[in-house]
Amino acid sequence: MKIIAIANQKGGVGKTTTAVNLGHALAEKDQSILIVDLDPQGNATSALGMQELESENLYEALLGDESIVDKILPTRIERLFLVPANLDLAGVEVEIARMSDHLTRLSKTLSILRDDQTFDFILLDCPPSLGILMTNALAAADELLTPIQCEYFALEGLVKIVRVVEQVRGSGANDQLEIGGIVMTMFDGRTNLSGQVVADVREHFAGKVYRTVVPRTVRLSEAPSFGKTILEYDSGGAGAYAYRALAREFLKRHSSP
Amino acid sequence: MKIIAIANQKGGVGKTTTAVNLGHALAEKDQSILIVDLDPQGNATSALGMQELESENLYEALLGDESIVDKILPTRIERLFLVPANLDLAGVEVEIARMSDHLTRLSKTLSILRDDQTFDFILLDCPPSLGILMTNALAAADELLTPIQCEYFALEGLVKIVRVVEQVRGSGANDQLEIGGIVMTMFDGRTNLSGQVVADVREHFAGKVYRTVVPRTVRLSEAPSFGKTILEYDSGGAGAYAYRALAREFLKRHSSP
Ligand SMILES: Nc1ncnc2c1ncn2[C@@H]1O[C@H](COP(=O)(O)OP(=O)(O)OP(=O)(O)O)[C@@H](O)[C@H]1O
Ligand SMILES: Nc1ncnc2c1ncn2[C@@H]1O[C@H](COP(=O)(O)OP(=O)(O)OP(=O)(O)O)[C@@H](O)[C@H]1O
Ligand SMILES: [Mg+2]
Ligand SMILES: [Mg+2]
Repeated sequence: MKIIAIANQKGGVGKTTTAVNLGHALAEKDQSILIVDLDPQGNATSALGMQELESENLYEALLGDESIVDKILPTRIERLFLVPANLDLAGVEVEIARMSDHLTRLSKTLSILRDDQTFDFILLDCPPSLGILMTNALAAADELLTPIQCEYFALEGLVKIVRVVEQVRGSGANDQLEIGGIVMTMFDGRTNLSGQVVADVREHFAGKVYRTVVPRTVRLSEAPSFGKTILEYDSGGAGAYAYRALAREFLKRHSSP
Repeated sequence: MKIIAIANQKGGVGKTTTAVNLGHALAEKDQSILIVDLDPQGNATSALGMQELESENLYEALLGDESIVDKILPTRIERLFLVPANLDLAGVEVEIARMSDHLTRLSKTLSILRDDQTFDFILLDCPPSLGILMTNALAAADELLTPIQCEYFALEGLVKIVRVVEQVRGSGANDQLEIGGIVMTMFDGRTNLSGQVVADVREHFAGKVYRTVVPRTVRLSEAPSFGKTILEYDSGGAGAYAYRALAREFLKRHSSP
């Protein structure tokens, strides 16, 4: 069982889109997947059409008053499960900040799932921030999967996330943490910028960058408004093809020797 | 003098692009403008080509150890000034959380500027979050300017920001706060979704929505990599035209009777 934080503090780079669609593509390949929505916006929750159920969230489980096991909901998709989120989750940051173990609350909350091996992978959909929910995700994760848009600010953001990972490692909260993989998203063939950003990222991060590049497609931007993953909404299109290819590459990197 | 928070907790919707380009367009129209970069990513700082100067940031001023006046830097653009940001700013959230006045630190920091009327408008470029830096911006602002992408998640985000504004008003931190204006960004004529989102937003928020719609253009996504505003990088293009039109509308709404 591996815990993967899908994180990039830069906003709108495709974190939720990757969590939901990679999650579905892995479930399609017989993996048992839990997506934990750590963003008070609850986008992963609504992308799976489950916003009515957002009454459940991590708040009490993070404070230790309830078990995370009671917050896990099945989705329409076989082998894909979700811990939903809603706006109340935003209030937990101030509460956690005052606790002595404010960096490792999530790690403790998730530890029960490490022991019972129900899931092959737990995907943490992180909010766009450098706040407490994000640092908790980094402290709990085995590795980071970082989506990055093929645009300028995203490139700058990558340098910053490397620094944040070093800070989390240095703090002792998680000395195993590393950037496991980088996924290029929203590639737009019409602009030179996309090609330049991909070349730059491959030069600096070489083997960490997945070969699969997710194109910018209208279908991917439409799918969430129907509460469907791209594999449900447009199974034969370029978006679904890219996320299935990403799932294959992901499993190759994580298959136990 | 008015303090405008450019805020939307949804990531990647064009907050920084709007802060920088509206700021430049207003300065071009003889307004004296201060942009305060409240995002530890420091995107407004790098969009203005000032990342080398990011050693200055709000950290000490927010804790009351220094005055914000010492953090204000001139930009290349006449009448446009900046308080830069860098990664250290992320650490201030935990510090502020422990203070009794954790909601109004920024408001106190900015109060010196309210008294001396150097600036016509102060634009706060907010991080994509519901954390402490964001709530501080909402408590300090006279009104909110909310950029929203013409995509599904952005629409959902608008409902949430209305709730956050009500919470800030209810907390007593700022009972004047209101959503002043909504700007539609990254409009892409190729998709039906863009048109639907614009129609939906206009139906729910009527007079608050600016008539100007900012189109998705390659030039706008390229400009930050040169550290230039769109008015410098592609002054005759659709992006610069849209932000100049937005500045005209903005001034009409804010001209004193
Ligand atoms: N490859 C793609 N092609 C077209 N649109 C996309 C693609 N990936 C994501 N989108 C759209 O772009 C927007 C941003 O994506 P998403 O919400 O997944 O990013 P995020 O990083 O999770 O954002 P946040 O920082 O707010 O959490 C969404 O409206 C989404 O539907
Ligand atoms: N109208 C537009 N056309 C094309 N690209 C745009 C447009 N507006 C913004 N962008 C690009 O989209 C990305 C997101 O924009 P921006 O960084 O301004 O959003 P933001 O809301 O400030 O993000 P964050 O939530 O991370 O602070 C950037 O790479 C930017 O260059
Ligand atoms: Mg997201
Ligand atoms: Mg920004």
